Amino acid sequence: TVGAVAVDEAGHVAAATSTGGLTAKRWGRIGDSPLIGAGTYADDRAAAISCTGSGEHFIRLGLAHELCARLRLCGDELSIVEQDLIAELGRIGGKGGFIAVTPEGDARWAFNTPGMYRGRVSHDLEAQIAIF
Amino acid sequence: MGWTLMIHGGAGSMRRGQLAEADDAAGRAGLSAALEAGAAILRDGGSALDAVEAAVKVLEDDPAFNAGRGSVFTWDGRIECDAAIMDGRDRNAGAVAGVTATRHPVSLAREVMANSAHVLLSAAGADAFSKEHGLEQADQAWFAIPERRRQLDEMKARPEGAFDSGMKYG
Repeated sequence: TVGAVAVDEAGHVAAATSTGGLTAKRWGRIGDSPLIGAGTYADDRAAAISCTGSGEHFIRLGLAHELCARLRLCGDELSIVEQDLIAELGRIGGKGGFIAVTPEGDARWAFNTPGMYRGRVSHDLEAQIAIF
Repeated sequence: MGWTLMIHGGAGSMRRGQLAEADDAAGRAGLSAALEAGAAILRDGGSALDAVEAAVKVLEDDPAFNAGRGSVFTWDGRIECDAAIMDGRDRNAGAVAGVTATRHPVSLAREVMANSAHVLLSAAGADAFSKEHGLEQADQAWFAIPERRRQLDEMKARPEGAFDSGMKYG
């Protein structure tokens, strides 16, 4: 699965996610990526988020919308919400991670796997690439 | 107000020490190219929506990643892609599932968002929508790479591993 989140100079956010799914998937299985609110969500009142990992768990948590809702309704920092959600994902047996950015420009990634191919760049930060 | 772009890309093995140098380099090169594609738009004052689509399209074309070209195989030996896009300005959204013939599934998701009354289209219907709306088409050979076929063969050789979390997540 691949994905991107961004905030532009006007303070608008967007998210996109794309995937080939799981190797050897059957029965018309669909994961979280195309499900708005599970693997992908964007709302200028909160954040944009794209997820990667064991999709069934992201669907059960409604993770992308949950993150945005907690930011919007609870007023918590992104760093707090992301740690809560990655812990919650782990508690139900889910693996993977997500990237999120707020309209204020706070941008973070979180994952509970050995690594996640990831990168970020901003108006005042050179491109950073990491795997582990 | 500044701009920020973040990306992720699933590419298979992620065990430190088990990732081949060439795979490591391919992954990093792909991520760099995707970042630059999106950053170029944001740097020029473009929209977040255009930037995320541009970044994802680069990753979809890169066989190192499991999306578009380089997607994994289904049990039946086909490639079926899913994608979604969402605009934070108005919570407009589009998505596709199980599409087989659009080169950039994320652009098809955007077309669903921008030029249909729906949010999520699937399978044959989504393929037909793609053709009708003039999205760039690609045949299954475009998406297929030998390593993903090998992974399918490995998975089918041990059918108890119907869920590939062991392979993907270590």
